Amino acid sequence: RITPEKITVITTDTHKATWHNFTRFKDAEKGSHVSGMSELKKYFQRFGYLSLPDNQNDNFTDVFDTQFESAVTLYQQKLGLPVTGQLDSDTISAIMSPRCGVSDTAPRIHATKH
Amino acid sequence: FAYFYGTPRWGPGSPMTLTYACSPSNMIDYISLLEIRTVFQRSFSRWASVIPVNFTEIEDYESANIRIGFYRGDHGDGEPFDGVLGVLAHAFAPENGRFHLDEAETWAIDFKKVKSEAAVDLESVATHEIGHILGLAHSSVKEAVMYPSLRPRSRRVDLKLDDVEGVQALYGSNPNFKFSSLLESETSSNKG
Repeated sequence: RITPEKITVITTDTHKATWHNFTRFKDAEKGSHVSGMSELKKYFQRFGYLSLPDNQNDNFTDVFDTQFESAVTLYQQKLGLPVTGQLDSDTISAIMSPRCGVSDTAPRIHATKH
Repeated sequence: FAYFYGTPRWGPGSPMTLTYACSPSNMIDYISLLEIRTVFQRSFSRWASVIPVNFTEIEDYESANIRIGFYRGDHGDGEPFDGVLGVLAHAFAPENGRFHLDEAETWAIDFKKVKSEAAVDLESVATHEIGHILGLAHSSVKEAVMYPSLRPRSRRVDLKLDDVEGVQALYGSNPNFKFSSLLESETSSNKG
């Protein structure tokens, strides 16, 4: 009788992983309105790519606007990704990847590029 | 490589010794303290091998230059952690010395023993955060230790040229350091 090989069960908690739901913004077009995009903008603000809007009482909109496109472009440059200005799969994959909490261009603890 | 604003660094002196200590009350318990301290010691020694800075572990947490602890969610420094994956850890620019790891992660020192898909390599994150403590900010070189992101179940502990050039520009070179050894390891890892 062949004893079955010991099956190693890998627990998958990735549905609980922070940022895992950012996949829904993949390939969002510039000018489009995608519900929850303000959360993605908060991610970009946290890591130093986007400053808070001064007019709409400190809230981000859900619109993929020009300012957000610039933030995406800067992010791609900083992370060594293909620079497209779009939320392509490379970019979304990098965004969802676990990372260090230190900002890439933090206002609080600034970084100067050499 | 990049630096924090104003290019802060520790002390004027060279060579220099920085002390570090693990928090007496904020550690994880599923990895033994001995194993954790061994991992941190290896991580510090990688940086010490390239710059004239020694790192010494001490017991007195409060008086240590570098203070290491594991915390969950909001832990009082204005930079709350966020649960499984997401932000893994953070550290502060010189001469602050705080080094915090997210207690909600599944930390691992040997992926053969940890099966979770969300397991994170403690040594890779420690080596990265020590770079911040010394004054390095994030690099855009994907293979560099100072690159900001790290995939679960992956490991990145060996300093690359970008890391070494950045930290040596701040502190000078360890007299025993040989660039050839670094180039050899980079060439072999590129071939690998």
